[in-house]
Amino acid sequence: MNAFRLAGDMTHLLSVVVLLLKIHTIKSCAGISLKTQELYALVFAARYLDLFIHFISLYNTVMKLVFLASSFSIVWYMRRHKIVRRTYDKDHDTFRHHFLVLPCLALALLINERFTFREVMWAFSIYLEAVAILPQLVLLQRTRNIDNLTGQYVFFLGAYRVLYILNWIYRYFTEPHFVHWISWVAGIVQTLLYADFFYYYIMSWKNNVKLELPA
Amino acid sequence: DLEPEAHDEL
Repeated sequence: MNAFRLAGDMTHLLSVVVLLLKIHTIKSCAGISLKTQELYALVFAARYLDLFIHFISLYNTVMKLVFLASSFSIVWYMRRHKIVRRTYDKDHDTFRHHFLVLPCLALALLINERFTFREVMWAFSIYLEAVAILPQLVLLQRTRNIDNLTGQYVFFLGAYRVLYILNWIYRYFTEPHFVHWISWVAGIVQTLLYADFFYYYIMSWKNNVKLELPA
Repeated sequence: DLEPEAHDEL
């Protein structure tokens, strides 16, 4: 495993830790999109179907379990926890996320690395992850006071995607057989979605002012 | 012929 991949996984993990810190410790999910969190739970459930079939490494298995458990527990907290769910900004989290699922499934049936159940579900999870951040970005645009933890959460998620692209470039040159067009194209699309956010995040950090996205 | 490799990324 190269350094970009490890750094990418660590920023991904860090984003989850930041979000859990906000939810578990501060008991708030203000500014967090439940729709995005539900999509991520679905992404991990679809992608990690091979969890108990293919053993890759202990690291791989543990990380998969962490992402599965954390994504489902975040959804649980936002829907069911007595205090946390009251902080959920339902009125602004209006993105019709269900409409993302079917097109991603259709695309996965058409474009996959192999027409088997697990490969189609893998491609589906890749496509869905690429667009899963959209409800969150829309909610951020509508949020007046974006708190630091929410901003950091989205920043780390975006950083994870950038690092994965660097990881693919590295792997392309060091592992001649490593060609995964599906994840590369979807990953680049996914990263581009963060471009606007990154711009405003870095500007707010540079100018030491509160993060706010223009509507 | 290149076979798709196992998905070893997260």
